[in-house]
Amino acid sequence: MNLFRLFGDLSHLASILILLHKIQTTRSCRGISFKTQALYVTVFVARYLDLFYDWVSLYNFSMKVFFISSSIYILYLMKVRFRPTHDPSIDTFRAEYLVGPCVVLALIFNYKFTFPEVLWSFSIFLESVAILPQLFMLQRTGEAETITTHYLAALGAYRALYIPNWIYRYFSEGVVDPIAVIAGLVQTALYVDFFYVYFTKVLQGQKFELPA
Amino acid sequence: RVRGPLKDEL
Repeated sequence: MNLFRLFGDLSHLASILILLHKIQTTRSCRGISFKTQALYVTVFVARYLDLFYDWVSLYNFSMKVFFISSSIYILYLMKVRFRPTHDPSIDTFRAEYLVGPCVVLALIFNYKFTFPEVLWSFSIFLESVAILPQLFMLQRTGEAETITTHYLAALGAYRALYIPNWIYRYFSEGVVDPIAVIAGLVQTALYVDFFYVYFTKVLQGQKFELPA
Repeated sequence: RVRGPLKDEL
């Protein structure tokens, strides 16, 4: 474990806590894409089911349990508890256009053609694009609550921090995971636009608003 | 260099 990865994971943890805090305090899931959240549940379940048969560490185990359970809890909050505050008419990105190609990619690119490995690859590819419905929604509405932008910033920071982590591991441990690295680079690139507005507006105390 | 999945990552 290096500091990049530790802070990356902590940032990921923070992003989920920020999202939960936003939903609980505003008693609303306005501005949050249900599709993105549902894709994250798919990602976590597909990747972390190994927690039942592969022991890595207590840290790894607890994080996996937290990510699976919190993402399912968020779906519950959106679909049941605060259902009236969720407006599906602006959450229009076609998630099936993401899932389909990721299945195909996972069947082609994997480290071993076994069910758990293909599932693992699928989760890596899907995670890299799971944020698209959320970013698309932001683009469509052209604005976001500040707390929602903090959520996205923490999530983007988590991805960005994994890149120096891989570089570090390549040199210190001699290991490289090309599938995770390529998917991770794509995923981080998707945040570039968002981060530009976040740094130039939100962190200067202005509202997150996209030019018309 | 070892290529493969880093299963200790989240």
